[in-house]
Amino acid sequence: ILGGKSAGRGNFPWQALTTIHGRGGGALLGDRWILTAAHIIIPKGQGENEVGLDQLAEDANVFLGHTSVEELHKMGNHPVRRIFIHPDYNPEDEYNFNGDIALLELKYPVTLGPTVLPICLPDTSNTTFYEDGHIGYVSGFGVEKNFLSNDLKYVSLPAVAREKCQSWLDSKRGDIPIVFSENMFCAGFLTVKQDTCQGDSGSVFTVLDTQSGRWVATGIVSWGIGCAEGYGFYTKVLNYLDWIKGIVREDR
Amino acid sequence: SSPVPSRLFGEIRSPGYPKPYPNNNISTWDIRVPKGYVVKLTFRYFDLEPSESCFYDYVKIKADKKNLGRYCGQLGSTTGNHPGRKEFVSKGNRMHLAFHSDFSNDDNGTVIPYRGFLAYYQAVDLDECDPNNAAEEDERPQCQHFCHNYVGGYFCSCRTGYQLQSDHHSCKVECSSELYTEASGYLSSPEYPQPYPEDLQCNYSIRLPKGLSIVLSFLEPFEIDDHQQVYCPYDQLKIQARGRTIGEFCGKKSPDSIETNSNEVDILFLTDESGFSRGWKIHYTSEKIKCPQPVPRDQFTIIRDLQPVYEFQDYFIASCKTGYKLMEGNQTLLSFTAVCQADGTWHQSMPHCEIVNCGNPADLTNGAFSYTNKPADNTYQSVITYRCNEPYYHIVTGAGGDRFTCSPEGTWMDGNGQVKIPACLPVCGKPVNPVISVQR
Repeated sequence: ILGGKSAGRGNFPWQALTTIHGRGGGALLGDRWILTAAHIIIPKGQGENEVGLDQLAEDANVFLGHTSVEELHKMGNHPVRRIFIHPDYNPEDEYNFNGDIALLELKYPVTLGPTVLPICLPDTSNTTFYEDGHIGYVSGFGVEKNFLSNDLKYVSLPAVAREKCQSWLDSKRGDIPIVFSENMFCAGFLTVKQDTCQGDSGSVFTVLDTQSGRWVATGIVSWGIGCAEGYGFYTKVLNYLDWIKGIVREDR
Repeated sequence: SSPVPSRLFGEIRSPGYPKPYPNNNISTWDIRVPKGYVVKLTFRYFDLEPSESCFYDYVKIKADKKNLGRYCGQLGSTTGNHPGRKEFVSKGNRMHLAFHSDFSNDDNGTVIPYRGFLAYYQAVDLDECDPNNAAEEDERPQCQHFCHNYVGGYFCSCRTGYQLQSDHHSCKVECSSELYTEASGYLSSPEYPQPYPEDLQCNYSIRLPKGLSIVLSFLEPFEIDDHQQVYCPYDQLKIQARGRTIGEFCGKKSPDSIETNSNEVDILFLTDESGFSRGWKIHYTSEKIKCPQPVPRDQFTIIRDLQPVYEFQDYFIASCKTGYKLMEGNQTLLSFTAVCQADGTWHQSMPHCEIVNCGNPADLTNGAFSYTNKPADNTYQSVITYRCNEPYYHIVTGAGGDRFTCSPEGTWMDGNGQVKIPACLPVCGKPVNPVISVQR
C-alpha cells in the first residue's frame, strides 16, 4: 500500500495474508472462505499450469487475525481444503484480468473475534459504491516504497467513473493490449501518491454501507500500471455475486 | 323240551301253529335271557279248548319257582282262562312254558280245530337297584351305599370317604386319599351327620390350579371328641396348606372360616377307637389369590386404573408423570406392567420414577447456552437460552426461537418442539475497531 497508514488491530479483521506464489492478500467470507484474486494462485505468464489446484491448495498458506506479518506467521496458517478459480480467468492471456477472482475454502472454520471477522458482500442492487468518487478502503501487506510491508497498511481511495479510467488507460497503455472489462472498475488518483501495489493483490476494496452500517467488499486488488502512477484496477465483485454465492452456499 | 337259545327276544308257538294243535301233546319251553335282564312274555294269539280250570288243554307258565298261571279257552269264551294281553314278567332271567293237550277236542261229536297259541317274549333290563326287584334267591347282596343300574346289569358305588370293597357291594371307610379338584365342594367326616367310625386316618386333599386360594367354611353340626383340659387328645381335624399346619380342631365350636391363601390344602382327620361325635362338614370355595395393593414408591409414579383388589392374573400398569421416566434400578423402562402371580406376589417389584434428564445441551459452535432456571440442571422443564459470541456471530434460530426446554422425551426442544439447535453465523462487515479518520 502506498501513501497509506498502518492499520490498527481490528480495523480490517477480514484481511488475510496469503503466500501461494509469493505474497498476496485476501478477505474472509463467512468463517471458512477466503475471497482473493485468481492471479495470485495462477499468475499470468506462468506457462503451462503444471501444478494442479489440489497441490496448490496443499501448498497454500493463509494467515488471519493480526496486522503484523511476523505475528501472523507465529499464529500459524489455516490450511486450505479446496481452491475455486473463476472459469473466465485466463492465465495465458497476460493482459486480460477478466474473471480475476477466486475462493479458497479453509479446511476448518475459523473462530471469529475482534481481530478475525468476515467482510460482507455487496447487495446485488446497490451500484452506488462504483460511482465516481465513492470512497473505499483497501488494506494489504503489499509493497510500500519498494519493500514488502511487515505490517498491514491501508489507504482510502475513491472509485473512478469508467470513462475516466478508460481515457486514462487509453493514454497510458500505448500498444499494451490491456483489457478493461465490465467486470472491473478503477480507483485511486492520477497524481496523489496513494495506491495499492504488488503484494496487495487479492485484498479487497471495501466501502462502508451507511444504510446497513456494514463494510462490504466491492472490489479485489487486481492489476495496475506501476504503483501510484495513476489508477489501480479492481475486480468488480458485484458481477460475481452469483458465482460466489453458488460456491459458498452449496457448501453450507 | 326245547331250550330257547339265550337271546333278547323271540316267539314260541304251539305245535303246528297256526294249524290246529295235535291231541295228546305235551311241549315245554325254557326261556333264558342274559343275566341282568328279566323275561317279559305276551300272547299274540291264543286259542285252546276251554274247560273248567283248564282241565283238558292248557298252557302253564312258571318263573322264579312260582306258578304264573294255567291258561286255556278262546277270547271272550265264558269258560276257560284266556290270558288276553296280560304281560308275564319274571323276576329272574328265566321262564318256563308248558303246553298240554288231551286226547280230543270235540264238542258233542264235533271236532273243533283249536289253533293253539303264538307267544312273544323279550329280555327287559332288570333294574337291580329297585328294592322291589330284589329277587329272594338273588345271591348278590344289595349295594351298601349307591346302586347304579344300567341295561343288562348294575354296579355299586360308595359315598365320598368310602371305598367299594372287592365284593363290589359293600363300602368301607376309605378316606386316606380323597382328592378334590373342583373349584368348590363339600367334604365331611364319614357317615356325617351320623357319628363317624373309629380308627380313621382320613386325608382329604384339595388341589386347585395355581393362583386360587381355598377358603374353608365349617357347617353345623361340628362335633369332634375333645377333652376339657388336654387339647384334642382323642380325635383331631388338622388343616394344612403347603405342608404348613393352619390349625388343629376338635370340640363342639366350629372354627371360623379359614382363608388358606393356598391352592393346595390337606385336611387330616384322625380318630381313636371310640366316640359318638357327629363329625364335621366343610364347604370349600376358592377365590383368586390376592396380591398386595400396589403402592407407588414416589409422588411421580402413576398407577393406571387403580383397582380396590388385585387377584391372580390381574395386572397393573405403572407410568410416570410427564417429565419423569420409569426406572428399575439404573435401568430405564419403556413401560411397566406387573402381574399378580399364583403365590400372591407381583411378578416384578414396583419401579420408581426419576425425572427426565436431557443431558448437557448441545454445544453451540461460536456460542454458548445459559440456564434460565435455578438450579441450573438438565432435568425436565429446565430452560436454557442459546447465545452467540456477539458481535462476531449472530444467532439464526428455527421458528421456535433460542430458548430450549428439556422435554418429557428427554431432548432439548425449542418453542416449536424442534431439537435442531440454532446456528451462529458470522457477522460480516462490522469491525469492532473500524478505521475512522478523525482529522479532516
